[in-house]
Amino acid sequence: MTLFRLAGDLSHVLAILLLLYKIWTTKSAAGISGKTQLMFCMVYVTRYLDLFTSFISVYNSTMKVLFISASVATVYLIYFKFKATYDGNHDTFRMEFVIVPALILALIWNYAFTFFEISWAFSIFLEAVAILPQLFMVTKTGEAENITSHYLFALGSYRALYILNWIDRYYFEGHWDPIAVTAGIVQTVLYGDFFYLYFTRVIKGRKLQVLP
Amino acid sequence: FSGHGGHDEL
Repeated sequence: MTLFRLAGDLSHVLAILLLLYKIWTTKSAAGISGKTQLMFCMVYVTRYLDLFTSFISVYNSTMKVLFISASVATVYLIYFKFKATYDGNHDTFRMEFVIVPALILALIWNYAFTFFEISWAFSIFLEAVAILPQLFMVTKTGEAENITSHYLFALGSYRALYILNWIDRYYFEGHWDPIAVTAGIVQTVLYGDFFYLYFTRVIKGRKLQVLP
Repeated sequence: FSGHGGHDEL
């Protein structure tokens, strides 16, 4: 466990808790893409199928349970409890356009042609693009609430920190995970435009607005 | 990570 990976996981936990906090306290899912949260649910379920079969550590298992349960809770809040506040008209990204390619790629590129490894690869590829509906929604609505932009910053930072972790592990342990690294780079690059807006606007106390 | 020993990262 490198420091970067721990920082990345904590940033990930922060993002998940920030989102739950925002929806719960404002009793509203306004500005949140339900499709992105649905895909995150798929990401965790397909990645952590080994939750009951392979025990890595208490930390590892705890985080898996946290990620799965928090993402299910988030989807429940958006599509059920605060359904009336879900802004479906602006959440129009076609999920099949990312789910199908991720599945096809997982069938081609995986570490073993087994259900578990194909499911794991699918999860890694899907996570890389799962944020797209949310980023599209921000551009469509033209702005994001401050806490939503902090959520996105924490979420984007998590995999960016993982990249540092992978560099660290390659340098010290001499091996790397090509599938995770490739997808992790794509995932972080997709936040590029958002990071720019975040640092030039939100940090200065202004609202995150996507300039028309 | 290793295809067989499972993936040790989240």
